[in-house]
Amino acid sequence: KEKHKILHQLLQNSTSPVDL
Amino acid sequence: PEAADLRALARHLYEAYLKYFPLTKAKARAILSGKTGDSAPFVIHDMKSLMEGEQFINCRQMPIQEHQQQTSALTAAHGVELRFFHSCQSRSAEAVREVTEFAKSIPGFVDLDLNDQVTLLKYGVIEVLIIMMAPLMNKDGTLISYGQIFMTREFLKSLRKPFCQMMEPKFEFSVKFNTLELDDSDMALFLAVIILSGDRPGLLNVKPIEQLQETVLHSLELQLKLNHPDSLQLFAKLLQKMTDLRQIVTDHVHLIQLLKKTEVDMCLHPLLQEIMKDLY
Repeated sequence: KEKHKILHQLLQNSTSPVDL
Repeated sequence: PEAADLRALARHLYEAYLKYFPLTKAKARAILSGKTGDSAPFVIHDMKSLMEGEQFINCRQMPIQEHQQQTSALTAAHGVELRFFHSCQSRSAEAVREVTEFAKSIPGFVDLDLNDQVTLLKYGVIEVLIIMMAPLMNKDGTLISYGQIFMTREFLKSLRKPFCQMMEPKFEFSVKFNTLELDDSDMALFLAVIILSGDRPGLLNVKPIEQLQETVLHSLELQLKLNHPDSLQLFAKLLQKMTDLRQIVTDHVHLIQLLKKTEVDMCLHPLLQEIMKDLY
């Protein structure tokens, strides 16, 4: 999970985009 | 009723595509053929026009102050290529987010094992981004920065090594791919097929992915028959492109890994780093 932290966040975060 | 379901799926994916991807093929082709009235793109064809055009690049992604700091940090010798490469990375990271949202809109995708969703994106996203470049390209250059800029192929070829080698394979692929004349509604289905590839390394539960892909493949086949009745074997030709695509991605990732080793000042965007780590 740690290896793909941002991808996990992008997949689970349905409203606000992760700060890229 | 089955055909009606397949048509509904095609419509749904097309709507999601329009929702998440800001620059459609229809719009890109209008810009490239000069059919947008007075809003012609700014052309970058040499270092001078690159400097002039830089204000367009990244204006959507980065606060000005941060951009200036990064810019000044990269003004050493050879800085131009690295700075431009940095802008490309920011846009790519944003595009990964768009593709993720599109993937989530594929019926059944979010019900897959979360680790498999990650694997499908990790392996599929660069393939999707390369396919999405094709509508922005012609034999002479490519639109960048949401269609505001046209960068010539000759200029990209004139950059120092290995930067000059990065885009040429994508041009060669795109020029051939564009002869298939897909439109945005065909593209939406094709992108979903790519994302739902059941042979990605490390997938935990392949069967539901293959089942989803099969439905989308049927929808794509029907779509192409209806939308391109005179284009023989278009479905088969399109599926063959997926093989070429994997080779392009493998070469691209190797080139980035080479850059990471040879360019002292290069920093890779954390999201792209995550995707490319242990990829091929």
